[in-house]
Amino acid sequence: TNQEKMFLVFTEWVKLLQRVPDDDVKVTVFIRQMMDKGVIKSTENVIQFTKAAIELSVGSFKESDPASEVFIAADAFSKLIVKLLVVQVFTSLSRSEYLKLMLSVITIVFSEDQGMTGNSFNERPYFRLISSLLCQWEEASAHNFIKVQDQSYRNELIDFSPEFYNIIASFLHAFQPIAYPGFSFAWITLISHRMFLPKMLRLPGKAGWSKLVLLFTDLLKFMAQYTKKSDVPDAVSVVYKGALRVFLAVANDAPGFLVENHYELLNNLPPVYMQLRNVILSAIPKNMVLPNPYDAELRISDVEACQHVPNVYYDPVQDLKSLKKPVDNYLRIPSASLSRMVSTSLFKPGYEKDTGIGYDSVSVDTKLINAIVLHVGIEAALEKDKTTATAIFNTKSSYYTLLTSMLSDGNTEVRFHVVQAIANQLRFPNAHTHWFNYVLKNFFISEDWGQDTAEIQEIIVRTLLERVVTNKPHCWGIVVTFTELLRSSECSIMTLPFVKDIPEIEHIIKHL
Amino acid sequence: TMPAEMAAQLESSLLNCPDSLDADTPKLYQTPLSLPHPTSIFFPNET
Amino acid sequence: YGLKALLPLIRREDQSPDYDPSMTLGIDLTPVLQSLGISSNANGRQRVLDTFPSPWVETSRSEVEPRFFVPESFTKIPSVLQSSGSKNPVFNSVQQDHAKISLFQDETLFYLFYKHPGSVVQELTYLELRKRNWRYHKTLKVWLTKDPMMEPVVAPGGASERGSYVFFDPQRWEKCQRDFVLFYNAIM
Repeated sequence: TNQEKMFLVFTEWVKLLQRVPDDDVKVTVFIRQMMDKGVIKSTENVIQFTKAAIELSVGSFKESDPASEVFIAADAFSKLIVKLLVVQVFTSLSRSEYLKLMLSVITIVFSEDQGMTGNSFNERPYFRLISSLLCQWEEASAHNFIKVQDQSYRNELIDFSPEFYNIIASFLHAFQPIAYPGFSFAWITLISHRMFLPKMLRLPGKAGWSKLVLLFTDLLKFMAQYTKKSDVPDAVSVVYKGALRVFLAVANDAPGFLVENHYELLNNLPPVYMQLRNVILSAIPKNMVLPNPYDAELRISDVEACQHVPNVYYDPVQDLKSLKKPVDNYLRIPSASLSRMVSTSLFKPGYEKDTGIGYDSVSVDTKLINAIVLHVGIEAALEKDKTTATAIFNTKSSYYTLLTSMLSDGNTEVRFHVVQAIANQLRFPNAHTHWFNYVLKNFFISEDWGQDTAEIQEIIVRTLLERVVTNKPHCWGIVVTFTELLRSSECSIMTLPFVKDIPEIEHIIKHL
Repeated sequence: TMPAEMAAQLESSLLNCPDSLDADTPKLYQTPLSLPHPTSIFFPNET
Repeated sequence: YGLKALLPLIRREDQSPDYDPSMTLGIDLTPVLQSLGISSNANGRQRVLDTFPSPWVETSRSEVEPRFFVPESFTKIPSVLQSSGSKNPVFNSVQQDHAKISLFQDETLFYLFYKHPGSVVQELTYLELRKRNWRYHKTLKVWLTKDPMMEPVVAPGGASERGSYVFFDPQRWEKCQRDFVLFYNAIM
């Protein structure tokens, strides 16, 4: 049958690659013959051939004895994919479509295998195929495809390379743990693969960042979904440990990625992962030296870096949806009706399970609250650059009063999530940290809350305290803000009833 | 709560978790000199 | 939403089953950072993702080959290893190339011996080093040769000798002189 012919051709390819180096002319002749004989001429045959190759690669893995080279066929297949992408001239199909076609066939076989065999599915051959594909592509693209003589052709491949990584990212998005739990650990290993993650972080023009945020979001959503308070399944806690190491490595190699994408990552991070939250929010731009946050002489307004507006890669205004107009109109011309419209739109249609510290469900739209708070901060920082600092560092400014109204109109839950959203902006020295530090300090000493004062103050203390009792790293902005409150003469935290009532808390505050 | 079927799949994924050897760069063609050869048991067998 | 919510986290003694502290308050990250090769001093910021073996320590049991480029200057070196003209020097096959092994310096032979265990090239380097009067010590697993400056003294009974020897230390990658009692049955 046609398929048996495909099996035969692929088997010959595997044998050939074991006998000659892959840059041997025989390899190119073999591919030339595959084309001339029509093995990969039509789309239909490409599908047939790919199906045969992936089935043989997986089959030979399952049948080989573990001690031997179980990945020979998978490695040969990944080499073939790279060769076909490099040596072919693409006319009817584009190079991207060709790669997507082959990966789609692999996805179908992968899905059937995963679905059919239940728990005896083995992720390793599929992992190896993609891992080797990344390694072989890296080798082919070394020195900007130096092995390709024709310059115009080289340029075509150089332009395609970012596309290659984004296509791989798209298929990894399809393979995410919530969709294919049997592939979870291979998946985490692939998104952090040495030939993938550094590349996606450093593609020119941040061309890989959107897909990378998507993949990290997939991971965080999976963890959020299955991190219940008490019995976190062992496998999920292993997932967490892996995620923590990956984020630490990203914070070390490419802190700018976390600095610019904190908003989206935190929208999907389970709030119980307080240390992981600190890791993400503590990322600071490379080469930035932090002033000592415990320095009693430190004045945040004197810190030069606080004049600079940090870049936010994904503009939260896109998440404001129908509230964009009311919020922006309010910032321009404040009115009670607009602020009420904002405050009443913060609730979700129903309760949603969410594992937090001290609560199990959420009835407010935390993502919307995060978006409003950060959007207001971004607009405030821009306003400061346009006009003067006093325009926004004053409790009468619309930026400040919008947040105030969200607290005074809101219930305890709203207040909690608004203060959390503000605390998420207290990071390294920048214009947002500076402004939100101002906001939180004034929230704390304000007399305008009436009988809600104690509640709002307790929420502020709790939000800051939970971030400093967590193991390091601690965010510079959090430490500076908390230190100022602890030293504040206007209001001594130690005397507040909600502190005195709980000895352990009182003891910690006194120690701090 | 994670369905039992899903928990089992996640469990089997953990058991089959690829390690750094799986992630290493493929070596298809071994030059004859680097082919396996019965060397003395006293020789180091790790690079 | 207040401070009481933090009590289950803070109270160490009756660690409530509610939260897994290693994920909420987290852990001391020092060992984790060390396992990643991230040094604490900020300026030593060495990139780690390019050689990231695996997300977990338990599955990172071997190094992985990072991306590397063969610099232009390493290719097309004329007349090295008897390569002609612009062709790259090759050292691949036992038939044609094994004689070239006598062209390598000692250090290159040591490198090939330690880098390619259990392979033909390890055997070839072993034979070549012996030709150069190096001897492999079976228990120390290092190569040694007599210090030409001094004749060793054979012990009565002839099973060993005491003298001054030059060892090649693969950890420090250098030759070093040592006084040593050499048992003849320990070398090969």
